[in-house]
Amino acid sequence: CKILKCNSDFWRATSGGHTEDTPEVCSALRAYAYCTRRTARTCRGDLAYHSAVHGIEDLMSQHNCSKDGPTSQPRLRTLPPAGDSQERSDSPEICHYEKSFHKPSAAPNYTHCGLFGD
Amino acid sequence: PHLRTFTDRFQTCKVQGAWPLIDNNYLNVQVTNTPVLPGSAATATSKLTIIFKNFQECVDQKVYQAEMDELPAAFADGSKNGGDKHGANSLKITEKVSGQHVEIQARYIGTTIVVRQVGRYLTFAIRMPEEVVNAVDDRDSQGLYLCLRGCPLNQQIEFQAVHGVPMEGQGARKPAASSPVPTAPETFPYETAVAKCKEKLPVEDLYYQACVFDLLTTGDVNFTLAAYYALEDVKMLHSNKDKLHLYQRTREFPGQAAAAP
Repeated sequence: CKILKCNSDFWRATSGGHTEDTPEVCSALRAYAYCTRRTARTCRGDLAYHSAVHGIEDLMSQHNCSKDGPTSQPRLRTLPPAGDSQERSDSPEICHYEKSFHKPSAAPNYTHCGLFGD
Repeated sequence: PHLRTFTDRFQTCKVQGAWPLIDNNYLNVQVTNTPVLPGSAATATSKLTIIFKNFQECVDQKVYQAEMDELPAAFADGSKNGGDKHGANSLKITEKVSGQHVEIQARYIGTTIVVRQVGRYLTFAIRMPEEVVNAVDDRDSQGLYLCLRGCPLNQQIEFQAVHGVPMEGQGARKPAASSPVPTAPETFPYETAVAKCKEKLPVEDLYYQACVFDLLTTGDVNFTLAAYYALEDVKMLHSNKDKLHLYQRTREFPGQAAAAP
């Protein structure tokens, strides 16, 4: 369940201060809604997820946002390192496990399995 | 084949026929094992199928299949990446040695797979984040896959008892009087098997012992390389460098172990 990442992306997108005007807020809210939809399956029953979904609905009706429209990107997106630009520039972050791993403070714990011989 | 599980259990198993190694929300791996000699309980992997399941905007479903003497450097549909999706390059096949060594990077799930053909048989090695290993919807079905649970007890071969394969620090011992597995024709005297394995595997760990067992069981010197490359894959893929060499075998069925007080 990656609802925390969705939350932090939204706060980062709206923490710049100049996002008071509606178009900015609406695009950030649409991006937030899109993010929660992507993680819906793994967040079934997760309280943070359901409260985020309801919160988004409230804010969108408050700001009269339409469901369709541009979505804003998180403001502080790190640039991909040099090298295989084809892969990095168009590969969404979700397709890079270590980048999208939701516990940025801890590296993933890797395990190994092997089969050989007779 | 010899199996090292995700929880570092080392077992030698019969598991003849098709058996699942991995089965979770993202990946399915199945092997087919065949007897190395007619009537032998010792089997080796003759076929391997890996299914990378459809994943959001990263990859379409992709199937990789390898058989004896056929180690392709592409998925079954001929492609080498994850298809037409936005993040297709987060799945990639690389040919290391033509017909012998292939590496598959599934970056979207932080996973690396190595498939080799050594002699006539296949070897498999994988590195996968624990979170992905355990990502299953239906926990009950998870019980059957070997990389997580190990082999069922009735499929395990205690190879020291069968061939008197030396344990760590022991000299070569004569075979046990009764041997449930028919032994290979005497093409490999003990001393030769031990010497051959020690050349490639100087540390007398379970990989070395597996090597001796394989030579005594098949008489096929290629199995020296199978054990050697398996350990090389551990060095490349295992994140805990203190656990490269294993010395203790596991006998009980992990499920039982878990139930033990």
